[in-house]
Amino acid sequence: GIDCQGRSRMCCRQEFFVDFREIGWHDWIIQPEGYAMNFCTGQCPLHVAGMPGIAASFYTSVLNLLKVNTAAGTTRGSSCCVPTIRRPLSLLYYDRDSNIVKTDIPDMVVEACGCS
Amino acid sequence: TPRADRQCPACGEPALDVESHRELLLNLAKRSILDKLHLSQRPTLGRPVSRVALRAALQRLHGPPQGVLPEADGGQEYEIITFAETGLCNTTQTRLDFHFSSDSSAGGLEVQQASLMFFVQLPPNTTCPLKVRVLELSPRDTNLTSATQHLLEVNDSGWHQLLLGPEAQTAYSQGHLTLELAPEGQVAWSPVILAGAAHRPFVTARVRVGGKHRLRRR
Repeated sequence: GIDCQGRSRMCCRQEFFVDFREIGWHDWIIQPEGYAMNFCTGQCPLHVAGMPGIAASFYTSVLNLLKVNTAAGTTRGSSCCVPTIRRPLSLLYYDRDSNIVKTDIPDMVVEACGCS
Repeated sequence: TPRADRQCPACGEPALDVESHRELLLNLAKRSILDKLHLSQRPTLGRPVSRVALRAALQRLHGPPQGVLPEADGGQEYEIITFAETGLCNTTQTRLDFHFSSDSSAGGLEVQQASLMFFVQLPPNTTCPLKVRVLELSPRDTNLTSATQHLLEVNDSGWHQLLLGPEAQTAYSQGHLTLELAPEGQVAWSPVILAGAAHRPFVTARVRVGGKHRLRRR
């Protein structure tokens, strides 16, 4: 996947960190100190559709271009910049009865983005 | 999801200014965490645990192996630490009360393993058979009766662990567990079960939400 930088408008992963202290949640969430949520943004031209992380081989690009040309006029604009790899977020927190809970919430952190 | 005009929302230029965009993302993050933890709002802490107790409890526990991801086809797993509230406490017995969360006692919760951790102080070079009774409310009155009991051989001063059996599942379903620790037989001295901040007894449980339901359906 590609991380967003500069003025590129192609599909990329934008880092976004939620600091629990900043939002006043540090009193009930013991660990970690924040949540690296991240999100996907950017454009997905049709010739990169179906290429997770964009950086696919030359052959995949050619195949996708052929696919686009064949399907032109029927499926225009249906490709989205979406998460392709995610990982869980481990949380250690107090619940409402002051029990301490540890859990892994699946699919919370966006690791990489690509065109659907 | 593509919009009606076939434009993917993630592909276009942000329609909001930077501050509103950030506010939106923060709210999304908060909502997402609360939803995944099955909470309608952030908990407000009624009975905060001291940092010393928390540190002691965490040091006693072994975390899951690093790099192991939760199983994709099961329910979400939780590890829960519940600190005891000591009730009746004298040289011959100590009673411990545990209150589990109301959301833990909701249906579909499967206790995979639960154990009691407690700190015993013994005179040097002594051993002590210790009886741990699991008490439950009898159906007709409010008296506590002994449901099951475990016998432990305590050889040393320090932290001790007792694996709880099926009674842990019952306790989590009912939201309450009462244990009684007492030395077995006639002993010239009595062990002291310490319950101060750094030695506060606790129950640790590994539970799964939704696992049973999925298994039944399959």
